[in-house]
Amino acid sequence: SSDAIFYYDETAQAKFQQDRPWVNDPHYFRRVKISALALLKMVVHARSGGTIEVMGLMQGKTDGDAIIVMDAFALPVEGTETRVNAQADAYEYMVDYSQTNKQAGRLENVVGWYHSHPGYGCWLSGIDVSTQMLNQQFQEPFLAVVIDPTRTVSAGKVEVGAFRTYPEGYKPPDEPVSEYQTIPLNKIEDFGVHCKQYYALDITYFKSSLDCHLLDLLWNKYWVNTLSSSPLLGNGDYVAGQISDLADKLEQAENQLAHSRFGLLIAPPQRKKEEESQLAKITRDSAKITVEQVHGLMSQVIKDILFNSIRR
Amino acid sequence: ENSLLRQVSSLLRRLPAIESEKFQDDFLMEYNDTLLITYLAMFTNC
Amino acid sequence: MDIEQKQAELIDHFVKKASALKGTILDPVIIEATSHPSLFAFSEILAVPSVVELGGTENSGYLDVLRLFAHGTWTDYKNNAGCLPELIPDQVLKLKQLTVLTLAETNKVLPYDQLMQELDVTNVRELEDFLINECMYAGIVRGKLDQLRRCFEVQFAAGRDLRPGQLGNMLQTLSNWLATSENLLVSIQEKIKWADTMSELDKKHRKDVEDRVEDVKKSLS
Repeated sequence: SSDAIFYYDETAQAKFQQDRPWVNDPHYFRRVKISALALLKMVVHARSGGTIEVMGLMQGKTDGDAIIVMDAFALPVEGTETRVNAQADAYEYMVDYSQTNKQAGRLENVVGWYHSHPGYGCWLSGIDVSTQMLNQQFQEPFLAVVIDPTRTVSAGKVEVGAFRTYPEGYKPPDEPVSEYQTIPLNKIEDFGVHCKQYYALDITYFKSSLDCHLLDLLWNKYWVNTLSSSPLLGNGDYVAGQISDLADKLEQAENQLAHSRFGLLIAPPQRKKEEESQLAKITRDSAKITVEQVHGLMSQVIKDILFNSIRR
Repeated sequence: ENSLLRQVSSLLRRLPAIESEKFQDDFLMEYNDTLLITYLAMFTNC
Repeated sequence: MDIEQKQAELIDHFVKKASALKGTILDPVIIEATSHPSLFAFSEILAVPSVVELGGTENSGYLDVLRLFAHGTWTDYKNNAGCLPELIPDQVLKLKQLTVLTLAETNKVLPYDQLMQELDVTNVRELEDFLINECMYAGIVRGKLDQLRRCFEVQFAAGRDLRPGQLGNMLQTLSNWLATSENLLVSIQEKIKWADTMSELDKKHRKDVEDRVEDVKKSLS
């Protein structure tokens, strides 16, 4: 039954494409199911890009209000945040790949694109929003997935987000507060301006019985590598960047506090709350950085006790 | 079982995994750096 | 572990072969076993009754060779060359490989000078060729050759046959490791409990402060 999800019903998919239920409801798609294989490929590709943004496409199908991502493939483009339409370089590749897939018996269509935000969190920038809006105009159903490979390493879990944009001019109802994430100071404006233009979908994962078996074997092979690695050593640059960003944010908060020193007496209550929440955000960010460092140190200390304190 | 004994012997021979003054120095420095970050974070909290 | 898997079949083969033979006919089997490129363990062959029976006979020299290959080194052979049969080149190579394993037992960092002395090698190039071609490619050791500091850093070395008296030390080390791991687990559990307790106390304190702030606000208004 766990493998039933892999069955592709061409007729049902064609009918879904004809019905187009998403046209009347911008919030139609609410869930994303990503296969273990697709997730692994995306994360490995994102990690291989280092500090450079990479992108790729996802293949899959739909199932009611869920988009199911079965597989993913990388595109030969880089630096997706530095150009308006990085995808344009890879159109020929995309078309060739899709055609070859069909010839090989792979029936799934492209259902979305993924790209990486190394070190600055899972959200859609202005360029991403306009790209996704364009995709949703001409290639529905389409999904945008963002992966942060750097935070994946430091947090010890995959940092991934799946998003869909609202149509131009659509005013969304009040959204529930999404999970807080640290945004660096140099990206905070880009984040804030466009954050209301898209919404996040719930992500779940699935794997086949063969995937389970293969992943178990992979774990047995790679647990030594996993044990030997340390986020303290591997992510030093990222942590230094985070601390520097925190210092900048603190300075900014301090300046605002200084400017409003006299204003505090006559300031409306809302401004005070804003400052508090800015400081509260900074506190939360510093706690997150600290916790990740402490986790890294704990694992180093435990490994030292287990493997270095035994004398023959 | 001789095969098992040889494997165990080979494994135990790898302990301690690292034993050098340089490693101890680097390890303690990293330890102190992390504790310092924690300390600074406590200041930030306050 | 790979070495053991590779030589398990060979050990079986030679044990069966030795079990079926007796006396002088065992000599070629012993020579074949001690010169085989993939066999580095000889305890099982030493335990075969027909091999044990070689002791005290005119063929006891080959039994001594087998014991040498099980526990000894190239230096041991040189010191007792008069009492032992002459070794063929393949056996000499095998004994030198086993010597490297013995040296790696005591030290993780093996200086080139010590290795050259123990292995009767005249220059560094020859030593490095030996270590790379005969030891690392054979899979019996893994390590790094540090040319600047003239040493071989051993990361892994296959296990040799156990000498009498080694088992006690191994058991002691394993017991220490087990005790350390158990203590570590207990410490981790205690820390988890402490963290939970502190979290509860913090929440309670926060609630008390908030309640007091509310009370003060009410009394002021």
